[in-house]
Amino acid sequence: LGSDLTTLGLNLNSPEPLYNNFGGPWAENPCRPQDIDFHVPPEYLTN
Amino acid sequence: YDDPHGLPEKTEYLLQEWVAMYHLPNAGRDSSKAFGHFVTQMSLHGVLKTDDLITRFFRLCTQFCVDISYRALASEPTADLIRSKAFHTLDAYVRLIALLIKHSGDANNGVTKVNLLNKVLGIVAGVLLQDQEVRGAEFQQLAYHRILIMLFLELNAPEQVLDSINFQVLTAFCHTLHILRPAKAPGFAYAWLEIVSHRVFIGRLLSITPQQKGWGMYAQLLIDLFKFLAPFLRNAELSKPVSMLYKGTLRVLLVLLHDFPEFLCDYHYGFCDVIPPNCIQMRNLILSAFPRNMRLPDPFTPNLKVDMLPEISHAPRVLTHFAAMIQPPTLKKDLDSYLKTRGPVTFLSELRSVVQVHVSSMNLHVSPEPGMHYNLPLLNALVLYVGTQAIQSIQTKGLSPSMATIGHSSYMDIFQSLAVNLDTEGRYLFINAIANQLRYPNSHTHYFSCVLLCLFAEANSEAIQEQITRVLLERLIVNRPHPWGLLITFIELIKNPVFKFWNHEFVHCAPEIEKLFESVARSCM
Amino acid sequence: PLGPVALSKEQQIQHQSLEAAFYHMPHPSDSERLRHYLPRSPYMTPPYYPQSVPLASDSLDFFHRLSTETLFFIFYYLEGTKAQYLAAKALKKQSWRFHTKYMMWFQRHEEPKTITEEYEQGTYIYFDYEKWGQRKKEGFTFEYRFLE
Repeated sequence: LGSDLTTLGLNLNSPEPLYNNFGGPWAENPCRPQDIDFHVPPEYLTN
Repeated sequence: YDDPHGLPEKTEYLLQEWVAMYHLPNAGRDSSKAFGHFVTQMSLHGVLKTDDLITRFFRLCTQFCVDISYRALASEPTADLIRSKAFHTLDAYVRLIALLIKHSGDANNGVTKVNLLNKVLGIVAGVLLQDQEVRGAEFQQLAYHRILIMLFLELNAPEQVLDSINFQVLTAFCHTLHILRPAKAPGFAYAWLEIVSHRVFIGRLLSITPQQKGWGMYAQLLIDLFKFLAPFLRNAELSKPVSMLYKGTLRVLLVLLHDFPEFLCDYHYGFCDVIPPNCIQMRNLILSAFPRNMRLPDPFTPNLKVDMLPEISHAPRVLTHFAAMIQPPTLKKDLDSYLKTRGPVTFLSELRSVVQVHVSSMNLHVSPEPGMHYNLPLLNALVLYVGTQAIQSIQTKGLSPSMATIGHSSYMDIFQSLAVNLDTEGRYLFINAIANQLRYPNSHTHYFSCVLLCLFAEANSEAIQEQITRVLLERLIVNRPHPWGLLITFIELIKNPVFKFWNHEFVHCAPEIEKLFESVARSCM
Repeated sequence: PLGPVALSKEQQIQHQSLEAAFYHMPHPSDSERLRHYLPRSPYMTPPYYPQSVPLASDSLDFFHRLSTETLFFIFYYLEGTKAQYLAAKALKKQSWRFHTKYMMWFQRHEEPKTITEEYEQGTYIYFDYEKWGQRKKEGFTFEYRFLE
């Protein structure tokens, strides 16, 4: 019978595209903002 | 490789030098300052002198990085420590590759940059395949995954020099991932899908690249994945490793269904050609895609007039050259001749009388393997080709497909003869080929829905009617999503008295089957 | 009616490789830059803790509702990520301004005493990431060329 595809951790009713936060094929949850590399102004890389 | 004497040592020294420079706090923005010094060193050591030396340099660096990763995997106690140790070198190496690519040739000479990228990717792929060959079950994807994904991300940074060669960069990576497809590098399969479904990879190939120029390459990668999975999904029981890969594939397809349904619409044919027929939910997922600007009427709407829908006469885009799949050319010639002139009758009688033999000479029979008697791509192509020819013929007469307009035609002759003459396995595949066209409102959905209902109505044996019902039912009882065209066909079958559906023995063959039909019927009425 | 199909020799070998790889699955962090301060190491929190992020937690309004201290934490500890970017936008919305020379955030404490084309001068609140707290600084010259 296949599986209930709404339980794979994807918000299928999201008005936004899913791929921007897609955590990957094995992820149970979408990426959080702190998981996503971002091209911030170099000045922000305060190290 | 018979490397020149001393080159490995020199390369290892240079790599270590670079790694140290890369991690210095004053390496500069994107290590540009460190790179300036390091290129001088590389030139002094002559590793950039010839194309051959550059190739050797990258292969040796890749091998050193891989060795460092295996050592980290063997020595560090936790996943975090393994990664921080291995990535310390890998990320520096990736940065070096990216800088060498960006600075090779003059600024606007994309060719040298892309050539160097292809060289490096080819080397990484070669080292990976050889490593998998040598290490077998001990092979680990960590280093290769990190190098490929971080290099992809580096070369997709928002920089002018990269923007101008972005399509070639994407092409180079897709080409490399095709070389490393799971059937060739099964030990790399999980990392492979991680890269192919990475948000930046999907974004670049399916969204940012203009005119959908990345769609064909992405479709090819998904076909590579389905081809690898097919034999393992063909049998109902999935092993854990296969189940993991299958579940990951479903996640990726759900993202595509949600964000890029038109992509799935355009390439559904090629995907269904390689997805095993028993993989019903995954196939339904692909067939359920419909263009985002389309509003689908509720299939359960009473007295829904499908043929009145505006899109129902529009032909969907099918980006696979299915007509070219009808081989050998003589078969295509005979077929065209029959479709045109509804003769010679021998063509049909051949189909009819020696359909097995004829089927084999249509080389639909490819091997005596049980369950593998038919050339599925040929059967699928034949069905779609005959159907599209029929639609064209009907529309030329200013008609639209219906039980009345499709019958008694050369096209239906072909379908009737296949329905009557194929054995159970062949007919199952044949009916599936038709059912695979039941999607969103378009001329293919409309025509093939009529074909299926016509075959049911005019069947000369109840076995055919039962098998048509089975094929529809097994697609309906799996978990969602269900293609719109599948629902409207089944509803018509159980609702329209002309098919006398409820009189059939098989409808009452078991209480749960009867209950199921009734529950579907109730939701229709 | 298709029945099961035995795997070919080659497919069995492929499956063995896949099975070996199954025990070395890639981590999500394998596709992200190394996080020196806060590595993405999954931690089993008690099941009654929320296990997944609140919806829309990657939106600007979500960040607008975070406290200033939280925004500074995100800015300095999650550098190079989308979270840092959103935190910076939320701080600017609260009229903080990032000084690239000191790598600190400043906010006017009152209308500056002097304003020229190049700079403004007055009493400011700034966030000191070393002492981790807000401080007041009088007579500070905020040069616009150091404004990110």
